[in-house]
Amino acid sequence: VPLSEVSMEDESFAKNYLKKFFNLTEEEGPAVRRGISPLNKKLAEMQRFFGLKITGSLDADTLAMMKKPRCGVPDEQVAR
Amino acid sequence: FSIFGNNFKWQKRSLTYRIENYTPDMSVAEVDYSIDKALQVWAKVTPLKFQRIYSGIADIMISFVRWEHGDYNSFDGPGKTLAHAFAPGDGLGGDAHFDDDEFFTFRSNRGVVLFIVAAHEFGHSLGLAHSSVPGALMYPTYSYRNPDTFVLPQDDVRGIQYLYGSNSRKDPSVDDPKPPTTPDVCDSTMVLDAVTTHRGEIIFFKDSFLWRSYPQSQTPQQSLIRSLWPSAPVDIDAAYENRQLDTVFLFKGRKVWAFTGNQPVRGYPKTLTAFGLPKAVRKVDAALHDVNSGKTLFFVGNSYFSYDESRKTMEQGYPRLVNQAFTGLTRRVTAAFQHKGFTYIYSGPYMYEYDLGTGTLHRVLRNSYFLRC
Repeated sequence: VPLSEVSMEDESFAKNYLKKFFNLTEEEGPAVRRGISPLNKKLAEMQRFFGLKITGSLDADTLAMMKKPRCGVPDEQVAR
Repeated sequence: FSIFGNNFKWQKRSLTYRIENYTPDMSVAEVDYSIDKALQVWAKVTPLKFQRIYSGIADIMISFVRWEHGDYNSFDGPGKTLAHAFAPGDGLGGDAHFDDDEFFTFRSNRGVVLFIVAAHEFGHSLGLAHSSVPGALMYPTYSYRNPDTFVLPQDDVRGIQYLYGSNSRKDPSVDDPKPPTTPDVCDSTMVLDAVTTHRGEIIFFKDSFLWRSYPQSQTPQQSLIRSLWPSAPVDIDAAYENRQLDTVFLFKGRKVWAFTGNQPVRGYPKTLTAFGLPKAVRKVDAALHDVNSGKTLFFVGNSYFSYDESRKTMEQGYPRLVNQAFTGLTRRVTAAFQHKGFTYIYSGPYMYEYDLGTGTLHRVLRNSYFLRC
């Protein structure tokens, strides 16, 4: 399900998830207009890490994985 | 496995831990036992030793807290984040915090098992980061495991021994259970437990794992069976999809579970007799639903039964011998499914492609044919 059809609530949940666990930084300036947005890039990274279908968009499987109970340590070495 | 970094590990081999407070969900003795057992998971395979202290600062300080609790890493109420821990170091380094808005249990899956969560967090306390191997203890998401039968998976053993080496104290004469590994789907000798279709996917089962293959996907998506169906059994015997009912049936021993999407169907598990099989049948080896006839074939040893789904009765004249209906099939059937009008029957490491209507054998393929290895 492409991002545009996802509820605002789910989109915000997904963004917070990617910020917390995959070091998504705020999207600003022209970089967003050129190429893949940081959000889609991080979605693809997260999908690759969890062995999900790599779509770069917030599909049902990806959202289901995000909603699973989990450890609070980031999956990308932000801690370092 | 992955680590926080080479300098994120303890230089000493004897570490201290302290339980600062307790969750009201479990007795003090249960918490003490779960924490000690969770540390022993790592001690067992490394030179590390853990000593409990009751006051002062320990290397690993353990506490049950809620929401904001002083480390700028707030918890979030019930569900979602269950706990977190810090990489080895001074101060917060090594400490583990458990979100006391969760319901922790000693071994039941009515909540989250403290032992499993703690063992994972102590992996972080010792320097391991998250693993992307489904089934690894250090995989980020929680899934229920029976604490009484838990054995540290191979990926985690490799990770912790990369940091600290193996357990030199171990008595070589004592045989430890082999660490479970995540099966390699492209291992041509692997015998699958079951295969089924479901909503356009093909799902392959082995041990506690499944692989979902989409028509558009490059590689099948591997995960734990229980991350898709938490109440499903592992090490199943057979599986099939009834498309009219939009339901997948999983067989293990005399029981049958049913799921639509990722939801369990009410009233299941049922017994094999609910599918017309005689009481004497204790397990089925494979199940195949024939879309054309609406019959489901149950393979048991060298024979098979035919169950009429619409009339919900076993057909007369069964069981029959498998090799009478399927030319070339001389060994036990291990899995079966239909795809694009062809019937695929797995026997050992091979897969036989049949036209079910005529029983004609078209090809003999390897097990991994659909797994895009």
